[in-house]
Amino acid sequence: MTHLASICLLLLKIHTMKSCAGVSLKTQELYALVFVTRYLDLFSNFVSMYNTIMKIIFLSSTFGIIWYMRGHKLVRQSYDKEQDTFRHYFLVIPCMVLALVIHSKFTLLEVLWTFSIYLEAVAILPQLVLLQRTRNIDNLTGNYIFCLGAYRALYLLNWIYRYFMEKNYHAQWITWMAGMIQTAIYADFFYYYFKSWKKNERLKLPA
Amino acid sequence: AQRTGSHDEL
Repeated sequence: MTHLASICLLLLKIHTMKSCAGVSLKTQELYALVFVTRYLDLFSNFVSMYNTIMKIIFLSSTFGIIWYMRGHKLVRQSYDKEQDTFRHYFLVIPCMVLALVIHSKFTLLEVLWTFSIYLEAVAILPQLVLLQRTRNIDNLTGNYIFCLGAYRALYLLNWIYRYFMEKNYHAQWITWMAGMIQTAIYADFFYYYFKSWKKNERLKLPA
Repeated sequence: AQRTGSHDEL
C-alpha cells in the first residue's frame, strides 16, 4: 500500500503540476526493468487476485510515468536531463552478474526474478543523486521518495512477522539481504526527511 | 509445488 501511495504521489505531481522536475527518468526505467523481470510469472503463478492486480498496477503505472516523462509535451520539457546522468549499466550489469552467481535455482525465470530483487535494491540511486543536485525539492517529490523507501522497510517487519507466525514459511535470504540493503540506502534520506519534517522546513539534502 | 513465502510477494 505504501508502494501504491508512492506511485499515486508521483502521478499526482506529474499530472497536476505537468512537471517532472526532480524526478529521475533513470530510476523509473530501472523500476520498469525490475517489474518486467519480476512479474514474468504474471500468468503462470497465480497467488491471489490482489497480487495479480497489484502487479498490473505497478507495471502499467511505471510505463505510464515513463511515457509522461518521455512523450508528454509539457512534462518532457521539465525533465532535468543534464542533472540525471546516472548510467543504467552501472547498476544493471553488476546485478545481472550477481543474479547469475547467487540464486536459488538456475532457471531463466528464477535468475531474472533474482536479478529484479537485486536491481530493485539499488534502483533508487539515480533518484537520490538527482535529489542531491536539486535545490528546490517539492513536497510531492519528497513524499514520493519517502513512501518508496518506506515500503521496503515495512517489508522487513512483515518478513519478521511471517518468519515467526507462518508454519510453512521458508527463509529467503536473497530477498532479506537485498531488502536490508535497499532500506539502508534510504537511511540518509530518511534522516533529512524527518529532520525537515520536525522543523517544518522544506526538504533539503546537503551537497 | 508452491513454496510458501518465496514468490508470493510483490
